[in-house]
Amino acid sequence: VNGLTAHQSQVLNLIKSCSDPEGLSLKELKSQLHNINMTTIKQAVEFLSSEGHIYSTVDDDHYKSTDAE
Amino acid sequence: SGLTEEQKRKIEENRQKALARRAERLAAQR
Repeated sequence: VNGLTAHQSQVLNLIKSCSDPEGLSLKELKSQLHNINMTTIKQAVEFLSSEGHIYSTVDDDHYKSTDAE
Repeated sequence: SGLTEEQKRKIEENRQKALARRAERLAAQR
């Protein structure tokens, strides 16, 4: 629908739903996405970042969504 | 929040860059 794969959409939705000012960490993403391995999560994060859907915050491990707020 | 001013500044900078990338991608699709 939005040009994203199912995995990319899942990752984006979780990052969107996080209200923490630091955003969501890769570790937190992994703990909530049991069906996706870390390599796939990192690839999705990289893609979403390159498309401007998300951005890194305090370090390259934490992400927030540009669609939030 | 527990963020320093420097961290907040960096986060906002990254947000602006991401918004610019997003706008660029959307423009390219049209």
